[in-house]
Amino acid sequence: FTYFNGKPRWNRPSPVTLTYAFSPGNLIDYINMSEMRAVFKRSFSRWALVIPVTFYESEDYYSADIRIGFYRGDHGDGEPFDGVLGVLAHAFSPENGRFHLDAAETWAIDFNQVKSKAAVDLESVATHEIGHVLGLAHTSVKEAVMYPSLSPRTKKVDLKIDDVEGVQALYGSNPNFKFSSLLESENSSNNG
Amino acid sequence: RIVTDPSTVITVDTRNSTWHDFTRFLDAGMGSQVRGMSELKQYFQRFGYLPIPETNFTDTFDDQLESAVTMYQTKLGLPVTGKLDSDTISTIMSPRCGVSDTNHTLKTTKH
Repeated sequence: FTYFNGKPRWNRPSPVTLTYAFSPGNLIDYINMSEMRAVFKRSFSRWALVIPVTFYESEDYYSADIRIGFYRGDHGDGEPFDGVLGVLAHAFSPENGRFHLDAAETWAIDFNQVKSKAAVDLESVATHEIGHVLGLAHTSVKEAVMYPSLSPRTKKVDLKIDDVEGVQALYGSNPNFKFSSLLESENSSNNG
Repeated sequence: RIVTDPSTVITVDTRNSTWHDFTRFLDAGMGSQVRGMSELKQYFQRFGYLPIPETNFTDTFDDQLESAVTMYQTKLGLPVTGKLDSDTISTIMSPRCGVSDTNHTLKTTKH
């Protein structure tokens, strides 16, 4: 795992509470909001399981700590999106909170429902970008969520030891989290 | 036998308009000149492997590009060959996160 320059984190009294919200005018119309909310809730929960940080969805986009939106091309932050595939999303380091996804992608929640060869798993990308929002940069561990690339029609949502150790070095461990559960999960997936 | 539902016909081209033709650089080595290699250099600049100030990239595989390839392979957990081998080209062409791998350019402070 690696960090952004200066190792920024959300510098608040523990336990840290962060709100997130969806940009009202920058969403995609083929995924309904209840499904979208469920995907992001699961993605945030994975990180919340391992660190003492709690995430709440807020209705107030402008005051939320983490602001999520889907954008096309040049969307004003100096990091234009490039159409289908290529760059999928980006997020800013703490305590900025901007979380942008490329609206040009074919975002999928269930690959059984979306047949495009270019479909990208929304939950995998969301989980990765939340890592950036929390302060993790890219890792060289291919199996980890924080590895920079993701093939189309691939799901990678489970945090690996590299991801967990990285984020826990920033925020500490969730007292209810046991490393043994992660090791068991990794071993079973390796053997499977 | 599973019959394909006509509504599931795949119509989207999975190639990225920017990076799909990077296969032409496969096995290019030091000193070689391949048309469009400057785009590959822009890719490496974009993700933090070449210095930002450079703007007029040439199409020549030079020392700077070799260094960028080596650094990329190291950072991405690939076999470090310093060459544009198939593993490296394939990884470069994969869809990815827009955050830089080294300079971490998306690090503005909260407004």
